[in-house]
Amino acid sequence: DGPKANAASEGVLANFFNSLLNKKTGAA
Amino acid sequence: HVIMAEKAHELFAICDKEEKGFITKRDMQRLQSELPLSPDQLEAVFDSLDQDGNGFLTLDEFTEGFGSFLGL
Repeated sequence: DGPKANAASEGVLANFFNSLLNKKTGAA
Repeated sequence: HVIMAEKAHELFAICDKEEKGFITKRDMQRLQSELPLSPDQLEAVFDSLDQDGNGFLTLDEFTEGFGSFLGL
């Protein structure tokens, strides 16, 4: 797993946290 | 840092609906209907957050992942 794999999983993580944050603000 | 931890806790609670104190892969897959991520992506997120790989994602692990997402 090189830098490419790390970058990919970071993107997915960012997507995950952003979605959760959106969901939270959307529900409030 | 305190605010970050509080935020992490709020997001953790969205995943841990039964308030077990940890998140399992099953909890993660349930989010599929609520978040725009595929099952594969949710699994990848879980695996990268579950640092010790024991199948239980604790609030500490979740908070750490959230912190690195924020660049802390």
